[in-house]
Amino acid sequence: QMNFTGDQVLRILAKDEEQLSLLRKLEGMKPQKVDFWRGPARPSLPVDMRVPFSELKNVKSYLESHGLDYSVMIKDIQVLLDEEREAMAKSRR
Amino acid sequence: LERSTSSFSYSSYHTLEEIYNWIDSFVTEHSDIVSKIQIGQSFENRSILVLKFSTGGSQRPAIWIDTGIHSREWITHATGIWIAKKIVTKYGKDPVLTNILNAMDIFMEIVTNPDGFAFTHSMNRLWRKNKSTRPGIFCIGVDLNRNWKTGFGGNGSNKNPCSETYHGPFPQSEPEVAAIVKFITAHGKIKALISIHSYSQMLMYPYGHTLEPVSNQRELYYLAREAVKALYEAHGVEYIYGSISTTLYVASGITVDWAYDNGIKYAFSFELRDTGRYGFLLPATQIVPTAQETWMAIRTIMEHTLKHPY
Repeated sequence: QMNFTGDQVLRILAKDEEQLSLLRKLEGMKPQKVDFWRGPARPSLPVDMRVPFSELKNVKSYLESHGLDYSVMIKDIQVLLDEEREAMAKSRR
Repeated sequence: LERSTSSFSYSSYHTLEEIYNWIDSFVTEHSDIVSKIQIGQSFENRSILVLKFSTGGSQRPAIWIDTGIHSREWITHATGIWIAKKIVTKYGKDPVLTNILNAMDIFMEIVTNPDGFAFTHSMNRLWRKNKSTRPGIFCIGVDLNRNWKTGFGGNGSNKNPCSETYHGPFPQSEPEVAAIVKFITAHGKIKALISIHSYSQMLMYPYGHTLEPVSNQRELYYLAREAVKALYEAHGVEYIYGSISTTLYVASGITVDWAYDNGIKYAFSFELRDTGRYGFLLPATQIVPTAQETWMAIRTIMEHTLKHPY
């Protein structure tokens, strides 16, 4: 199983198209910096992106340097995955 | 393994093997109204299975429902399973559903992307695409909701095989998409198509590949409004609705655009829960309420389809 320890999902509320295009730029960066869970669509809709732990510092400074407000929707993906797997095992038992 | 559906938990997530075993038990236990059709093989040669709900007749108009085309969207498979159970439970009791099934068939493909789904259990919970590979191409998988013919390769899809929205080498290149196209085209009387995704609480209709409205825009808009109202009344979850390109973003090569362009007027795409805390990792405790509200919306669309034959 891939391990997502430390990976976070950030929620960004882009104010305008310019901020949306800044987010879209992230998608093409190498190495892969983000995996969009809710892609950049329109200012009225939130953008959710999973950021690997190794890229967190870079991505957060990119967001802050461009004035993009964000919140941490999921603090550690692996914690939720472990809970999900435990719930499945419990149900099976 | 479960020996009957009675011990199957509809409020838990399940592996592909468990779901396929459930399908066999489900069909055996409800053989008077449900049968199983294999419409093809996935890239890794897994069976692609469709449940057919029918009370008889031949060549009846029908409704198509698919869940799980993006493998990490587990709430959609779980919702499909719950709705299948609901249909056999409520036929003969719910007059709306009974009228629908006395005149139409319902086809449900619960695991539309079996390879991707198996991979979310074995290696990568957050896998989205199928698992196809091509010689000389390093990255794996095509986005099965960018591989349909209408608008193929347009905006909102990606020609980069490493992208999560990679559209594939050519339209319907993926066996999982080709199987549905072949089945629906051969059937010829599918009157509504409902493709279920997660997450972000949206109910949308064509087009995705262009901002141009479809000719039935008004009817689909009002039907979507009715459906999300019925959904809201279940648990108070608010949905937004409209065409894909104006509600969400431009996306090309998607299921419902193909469906609409192939004569299926009532073509809808759902984005189910999460409301903003768990994303794709929606806790299993939310399976039943999500399924309950989704059923109310689907029931609304199916009833409208029955009452407005074309």
